Amino acid sequence: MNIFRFLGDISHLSAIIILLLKIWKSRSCAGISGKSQLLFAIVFTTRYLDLFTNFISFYNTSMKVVYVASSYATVWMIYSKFKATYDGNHDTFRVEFLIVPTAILSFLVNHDFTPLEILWTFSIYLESVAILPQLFMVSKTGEAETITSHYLFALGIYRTLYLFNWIWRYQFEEFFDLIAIVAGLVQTVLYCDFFYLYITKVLKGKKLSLPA
Amino acid sequence: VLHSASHDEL
Repeated sequence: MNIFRFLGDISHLSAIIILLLKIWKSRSCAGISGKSQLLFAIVFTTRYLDLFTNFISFYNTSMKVVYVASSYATVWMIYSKFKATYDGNHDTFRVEFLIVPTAILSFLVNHDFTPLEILWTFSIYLESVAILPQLFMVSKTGEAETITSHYLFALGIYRTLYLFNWIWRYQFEEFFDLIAIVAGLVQTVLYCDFFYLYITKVLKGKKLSLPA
Repeated sequence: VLHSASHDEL
């Protein structure tokens, strides 16, 4: 474990908690893409299938349980508890264009052609594009609530920090996972224009509004 | 080495 990975996990966890609290407290999921949250639930489910078979550490197991539980809770709140506030008209990204190519790619490019490894690879590829419906929705509505932009910032920063974690691990642990690194780079690049808007607008107290 | 066998990251 290194500082970049730890900060990355904390950033990821806080993003998940920020979103949960935003929806629960405001009793509304306005401006939130249910499709992205569905994709995240798929990402965690396919990545943590070894939750009960491969014990790494208490930290690892407990974080996985929290991620899976909170992602399902978020999906439940959006599509069930507060579905009246779900803005389906603006959440129109075609997720099949994300799921099918990443599924095919995980069969073609992976470290090991076994079910668990292919599902792990699929989860890595899917995670890199899972935020697209949410970013698409923000561009369609032309703006996002400030709390939603904090959620997106924390979520984007987590994988950016993981990039530094992989540099660290390559340097000091001879650890190198090309699939995770390439997918992490794609994931981080997708946030770039959002990062720019967040830093130039939200941090100056303005509302995040995209040029429609 | 392409990757470590065990996926020890979240």
